[in-house]
Amino acid sequence: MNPDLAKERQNATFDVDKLTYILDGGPEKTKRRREIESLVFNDPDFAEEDPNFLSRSERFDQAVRKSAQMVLKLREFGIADPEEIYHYKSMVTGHHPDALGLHYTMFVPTLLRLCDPQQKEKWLPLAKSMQAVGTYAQTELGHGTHLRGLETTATYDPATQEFVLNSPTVSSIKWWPGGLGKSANYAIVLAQLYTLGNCHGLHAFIVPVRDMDTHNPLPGVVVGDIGPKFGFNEVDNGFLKLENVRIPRENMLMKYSKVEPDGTYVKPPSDKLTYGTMVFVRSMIVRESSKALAKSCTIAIRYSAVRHQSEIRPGEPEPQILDYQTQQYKLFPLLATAYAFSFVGQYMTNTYQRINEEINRGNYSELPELHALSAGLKAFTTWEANSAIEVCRMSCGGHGYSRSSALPDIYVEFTPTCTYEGENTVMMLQTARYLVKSYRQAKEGQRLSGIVSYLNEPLDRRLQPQAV
Amino acid sequence: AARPLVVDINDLSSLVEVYKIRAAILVEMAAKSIQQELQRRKSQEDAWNNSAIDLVRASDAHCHYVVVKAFTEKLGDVGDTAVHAVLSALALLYTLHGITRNSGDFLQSGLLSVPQLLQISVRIKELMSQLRPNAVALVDAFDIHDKKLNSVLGRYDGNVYEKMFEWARRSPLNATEVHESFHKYLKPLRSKL
Repeated sequence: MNPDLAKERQNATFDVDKLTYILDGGPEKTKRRREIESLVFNDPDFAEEDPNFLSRSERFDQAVRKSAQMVLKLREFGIADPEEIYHYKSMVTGHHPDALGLHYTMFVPTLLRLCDPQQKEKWLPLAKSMQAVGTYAQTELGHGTHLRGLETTATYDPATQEFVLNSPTVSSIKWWPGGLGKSANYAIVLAQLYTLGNCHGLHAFIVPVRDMDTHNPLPGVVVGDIGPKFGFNEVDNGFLKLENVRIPRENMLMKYSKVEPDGTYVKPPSDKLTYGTMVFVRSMIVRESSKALAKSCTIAIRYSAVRHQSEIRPGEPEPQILDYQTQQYKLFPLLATAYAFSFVGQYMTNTYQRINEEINRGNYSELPELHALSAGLKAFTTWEANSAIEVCRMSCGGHGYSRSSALPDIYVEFTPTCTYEGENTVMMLQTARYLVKSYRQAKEGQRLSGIVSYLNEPLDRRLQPQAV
Repeated sequence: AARPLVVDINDLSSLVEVYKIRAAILVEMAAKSIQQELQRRKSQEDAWNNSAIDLVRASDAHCHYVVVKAFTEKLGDVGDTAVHAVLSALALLYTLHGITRNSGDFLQSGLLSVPQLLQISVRIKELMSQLRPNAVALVDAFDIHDKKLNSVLGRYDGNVYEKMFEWARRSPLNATEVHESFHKYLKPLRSKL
């Protein structure tokens, strides 16, 4: 043990484990989390080459191998609780994304959310047995967060009771979905639905993209990897061009909205339901912000306790960098932010689960608030965490630039959160739409509920700054 | 009349109130900006776009209030005195630091005075000194396993330099003492110069 760190730990004024229990949600959860970690770290099947020393193809190969192992092991150990699955996976993948991540975080949850009972019966077993390895294809080369701008079309043909999926322009080519390039054989494609000459907006369709045996692309499907990125080397983010591909009517996810055999369209109870999975993922991203920040602060603060540099008082030995006020001013507010985001992440998760239960009971009244809260907190926390990771990296001086520090990896794997699942500025504007609407309702005398109820309070309250 | 709000910069609940009113004021400013645009005969869409900066600021302030509120409420669940003390210091640091980074909002809306802002800067320095002895313990509490952290700099045992040297030696470029480029390019270059 480095003597500086040993001394630091002796100086602590509180019981570290008790704070860990608070972060985990109780001692039992901490115990179970540590058990899951040891399952992974003591498993020789997860031994790996340092990805920093591998080519892109070798990294991708190693990542898919580990992902496949993970599926088998989760089953072998009977780990079924979503929290435990999430933790097991994050231990296996480390700082890097899971090669098959979108299959679990978007494809399966969307099937669960948008399939009617018959469709669930058909698709869930295929997805869980990995016969169908799926992804979620929404973003296009020329269109991202603004969903109404997406151009891919799904035109219903009542004569054959099929949908014809097409990428009408280059800008409509599906672009970025994780796993789409080389891994997935199915994609949930978001497309503008046309039936009986009318457009009914975005809907979700299950589209086969590769042959289930040979894994070759199917007729009318042009699919592949979009090439190297800033990070995410382990993920084959892909492109998908559909050339009048026909799929059966049953492949439209019809829990909420439907197309009858004759082409009649049945509206959903709320047009926000199609995006339900994104709301779930955004609320998860809030927690990712706190985790990325916790990792970065851990590295920067431990290293700042180990590193000695220059002098504060002439003649004295070189002090620890952490004794400089400037270093503290860089890192301690970020440390406080990591805790703040951990607790707001717990609040977001609890709020999501509470409102989602209401939605499952058919009560959609709080969906707009959930949508606004998850969008705003996702943007707020990822922007803050993104710049904070860079501050932590630079606080480590030159060694923060070495990949051995892990800070470059943490940064390049985290920074996409500011863009995917809703570009942050657009997210903030979506939250603002809800805030302005609530403000106007308050002005008209309506009693607001939930986190925006403060907009009912009079703004003309006098403030009495405390005498300094 | 609304009762006056006494702003005590050491009292988290009164600071949460300050963040809440800041958010409300910025939401009102954004809504009024849209209204003004509409009165200038702009369409709803153009009025919205011409107020977008205010709208983003309002959302940011709203989210900031949510985060500060959640942190403060969490303290209510903490029973252990020592842990409560260190988390309270962190919560106060987060809240006060947020004010210094957005001081314009708080001054412009009359929520805080200039002398109070100066007092906050002093308070932040005190809080950092107060937190210094617990800094490493606070990151240890995240309980991130070395194999997950995968960082030579952030190792739990702090043996940074030994491990960094080992790591560098394993780099593929060091697989041979002399890299092939020497014989392919540098040596021939010498004979031509």
